[in-house]
Amino acid sequence: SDNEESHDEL
Amino acid sequence: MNIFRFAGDMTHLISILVLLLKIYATKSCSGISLKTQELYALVFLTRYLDLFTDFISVYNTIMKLVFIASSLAVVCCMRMHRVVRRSYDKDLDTFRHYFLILASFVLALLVNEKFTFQEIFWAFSIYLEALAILPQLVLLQRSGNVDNLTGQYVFFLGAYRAFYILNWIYRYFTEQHFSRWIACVSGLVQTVLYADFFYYYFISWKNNAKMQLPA
Repeated sequence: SDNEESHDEL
Repeated sequence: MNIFRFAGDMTHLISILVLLLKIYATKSCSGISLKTQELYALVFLTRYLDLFTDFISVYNTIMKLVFIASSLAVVCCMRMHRVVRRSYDKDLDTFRHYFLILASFVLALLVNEKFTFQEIFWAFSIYLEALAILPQLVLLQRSGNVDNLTGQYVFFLGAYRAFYILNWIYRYFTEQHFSRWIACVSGLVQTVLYADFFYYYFISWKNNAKMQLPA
């Protein structure tokens, strides 16, 4: 899976 | 942000408010597992390590602070408050939750999005959150009867992750590069763990009876 830069979900 | 995620966050917030209401209104934490509360405090502390480094939105930052503060407040209150702590079911809340912490950490070392300090702790918090409810469910099973506020607390806590699953489905179909397998699979496991509780909660609600879990 491509890396999300930052986790935008709580 | 989509309606499913917002509904999920609000349901999560409601569950925490119901828990705080139960403890402050009744000055009792009977039926509440301190171990589950400690696990949740750990989940939020390890998941929001990026609190001061990655700014997503005001909403995101405020909610992170609320979740960290409220989970720590519950743990401190259950441990310190001289009236509340007397009602803690110490001899029923005996789940060995250290195994859950160890298992989640080992899994996070093996399965993560990137082998960095922050990503390993993020994956750890995701796995731990899926398992954190176990001491609470075991405690309710042992104590047999579930008082209304505790039942509502667990119900909202389970419902919030169910909303998140709808959020992930929605994002999968509306965003090209959306792949949160770690959160999706873990969130699915988490919601399934509540399934039997939901079943008995619904039965008691339908019969308008007090919720009884089979001993």
